[in-house]
Amino acid sequence: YSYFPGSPSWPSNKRQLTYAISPADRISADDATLRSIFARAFERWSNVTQLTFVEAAEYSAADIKIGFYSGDHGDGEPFDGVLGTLAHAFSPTSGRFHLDAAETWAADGNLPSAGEIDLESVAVHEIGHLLGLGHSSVEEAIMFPTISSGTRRVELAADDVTGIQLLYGANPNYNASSSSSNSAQEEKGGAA
Amino acid sequence: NFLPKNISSPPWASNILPKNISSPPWASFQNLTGCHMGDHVPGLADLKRYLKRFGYMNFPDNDTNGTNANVTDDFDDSLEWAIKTYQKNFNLNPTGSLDISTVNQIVRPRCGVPDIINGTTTMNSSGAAHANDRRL
Repeated sequence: YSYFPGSPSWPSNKRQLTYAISPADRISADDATLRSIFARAFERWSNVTQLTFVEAAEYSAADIKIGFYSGDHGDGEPFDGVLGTLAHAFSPTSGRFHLDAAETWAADGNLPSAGEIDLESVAVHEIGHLLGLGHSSVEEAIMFPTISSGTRRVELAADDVTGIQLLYGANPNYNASSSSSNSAQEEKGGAA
Repeated sequence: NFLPKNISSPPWASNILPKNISSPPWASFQNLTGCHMGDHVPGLADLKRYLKRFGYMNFPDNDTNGTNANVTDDFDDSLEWAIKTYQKNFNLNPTGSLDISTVNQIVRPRCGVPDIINGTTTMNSSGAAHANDRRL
């Protein structure tokens, strides 16, 4: 695991963070399924830390703002179309979480087919950035920078858990020995 | 969907694939496989821009003429150093050349957040230790 320079994190008096998906910058996917994918992604981090996440009633008031954008979307980091860069998120306490709308996102809750990018996998990774983690060299870690299309990697690895717990403390209910986080692996979806 | 993953679109693919998947942004880097120090190959300048984007190289975007003399297609010292750093971060053999495993890693879809920020990488400081433990 690694941290951003200066190890920024959310302040200690803010352990419940709100999030919302931009109503304007979305992909065509079932709303309930999309919301459940992000809820699951946030839950993976709350399971191991003292942080909790709730969906905000109003997008503008959310701590974490999620949106799907194409090309130049105003933050100096334009997206590049299909594949290439998939998403990016900013360090605490910015809360900006941007996904490339041009990708073929697997956003139906099923395993991705060849050529599809698993939305939940990318969401879990980017939430790590939003909370303060940088990239990891551990290939099994969520915070490893690359992911192949048609694969799914959503389980936090021990490396991710150690890194985030040093920032926010451990969830008292978290039991490392009963967690699958020590054996996180990439699942392959549809055959290439 | 008929293309194996991690394989760039072959030249003929643009005729039969939908336009939006015929040329992933970094597919052309496959053409650089085998390049090493001292080579001059068209496309290396684009690779330098890729490596700059993710924190492995540092040069100004443009000089006063709108061009950048540092961004050439020459496989120079700075590119070799950048590739070695990239290889260490991704647990690859740090050869400094564009071997096939390095190129295959470079062309994979990825997060847009740089691996090295403000010249500081901690990516391989803890991770590499774990990786080495695994290998042992």
